[in-house]
Amino acid sequence: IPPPSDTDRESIAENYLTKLYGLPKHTSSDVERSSSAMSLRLKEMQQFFGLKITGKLDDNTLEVMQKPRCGVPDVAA
Amino acid sequence: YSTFQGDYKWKKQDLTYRIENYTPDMSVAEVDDSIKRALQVWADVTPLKFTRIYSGTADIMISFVVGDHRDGYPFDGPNGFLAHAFPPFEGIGGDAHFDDDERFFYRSTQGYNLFLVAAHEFGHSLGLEHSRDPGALMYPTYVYRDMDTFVLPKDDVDGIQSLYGPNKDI
Repeated sequence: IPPPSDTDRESIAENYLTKLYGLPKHTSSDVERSSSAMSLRLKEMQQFFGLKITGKLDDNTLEVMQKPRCGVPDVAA
Repeated sequence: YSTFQGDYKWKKQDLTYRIENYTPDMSVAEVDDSIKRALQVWADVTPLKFTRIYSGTADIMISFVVGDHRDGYPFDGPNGFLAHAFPPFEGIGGDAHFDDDERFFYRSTQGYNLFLVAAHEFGHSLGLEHSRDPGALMYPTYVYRDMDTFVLPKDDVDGIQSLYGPNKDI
């Protein structure tokens, strides 16, 4: 199976963080704020799972995002 | 461990559950046994008692559903999200939904063990949030364990007893 493309990686992360870490739904008119919000949620997620806290979508973070899991959010909704 | 912020715990110790439908992956007896064992995991360490009912509305309504099942939290097909459950409150609170696009099993190692997934979800039904402890049952990602030798990890015992106290009969 080929590794996900950059677009797929972003899509997986955005979907994951929207459903589980309260990331607001992306709007194309506010790309900069969305990027900042995504980095913040990534840090939260990385902290939760004991990953290196970078705020960036690295391979280890993506690997955790692709594991089968419970659909209840990890942070209070 | 972590509990839901707010007063999300049952105010009674005798709770009811109802299995609304079945997955085709397993026999009815296997689903019944998996659910019963999963609830017993929590009953063993608390004063909570679970009684099955076959009609009407139970505190914990259990169903196998796919995709958008109209609770605002659609499932996503095979893998990804396996199940979810709501913390204790009136109405949908306590209910557990299992994604029937998954392949659940009883003892085979193919797919996802329903007992383990259900035991995790019932932790939510009783008021536990996800734990950051990778060894905890309430850790968010699925990890296979043998259901015959399963022992509720200490983190989960501490969590549920912080809400309901210990089982004084044991």
